[in-house]
Amino acid sequence: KHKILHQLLQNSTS
Amino acid sequence: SPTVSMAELDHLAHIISKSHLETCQHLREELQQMNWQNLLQDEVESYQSKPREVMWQLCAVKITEAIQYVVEFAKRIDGFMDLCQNDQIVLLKAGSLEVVFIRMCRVFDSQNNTVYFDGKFAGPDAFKALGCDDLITSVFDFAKSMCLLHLTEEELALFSAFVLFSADRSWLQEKLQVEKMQQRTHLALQHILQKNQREDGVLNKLRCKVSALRSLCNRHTEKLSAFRAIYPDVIRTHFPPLYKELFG
Repeated sequence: KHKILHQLLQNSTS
Repeated sequence: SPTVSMAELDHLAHIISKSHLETCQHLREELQQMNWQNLLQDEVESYQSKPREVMWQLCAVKITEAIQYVVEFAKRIDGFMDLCQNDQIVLLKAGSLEVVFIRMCRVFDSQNNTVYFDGKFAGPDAFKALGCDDLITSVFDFAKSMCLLHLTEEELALFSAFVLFSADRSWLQEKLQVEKMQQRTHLALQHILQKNQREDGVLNKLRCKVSALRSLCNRHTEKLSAFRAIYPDVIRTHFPPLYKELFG
């Protein structure tokens, strides 16, 4: 659940 | 209520404003350079004659792109990343589309009632194929009413953060912490409005916008459900995964 949101939140800010 | 110094409010306003400017997808100057170019009549007709599901998919893609910038906006606010991940997700699920609607006034031409979409400025008639004229009209009316407030980018940034940090969303685990951030953002917004010598009514008008935003998002969900009932496979196979995660 919410895999992509998790991923987006964990990626360092670009 | 917490005691926060003016310096702290200025700092918070600065951080939020910076995050907003770094993640606002379209610079106003960039759009001005395009001379706010409107769709030609045959381009409007071409959008109108698209199959309903194709236009829905196009809009889902555009909304998802805009939401990705909002996620980035949130991430650059220290207080947001200090929340537990459950609450970050809850706030984004509930608030990211609301922030997209707020941001829409930056790319909205009040005089022509058009919004920047897919490279040019489009009026409500261009979205006819979606089959939700009432929602589209409300979204345009909302953008127009936001434009009438003539907010600066800093005020817009703070209002966006205030909406994002809504402490009354369901399923928050650390409600108090979100509430604290929302109060601080509210104080910072109030402080900046006073500094900019805006009349007291502006803050009240912005508070009213909060319920308008919720109503728009609820209606988006309703329209999506109605669409899903007819085209479940289109959503499953053609809609952006993030859109499905947020609104599915």
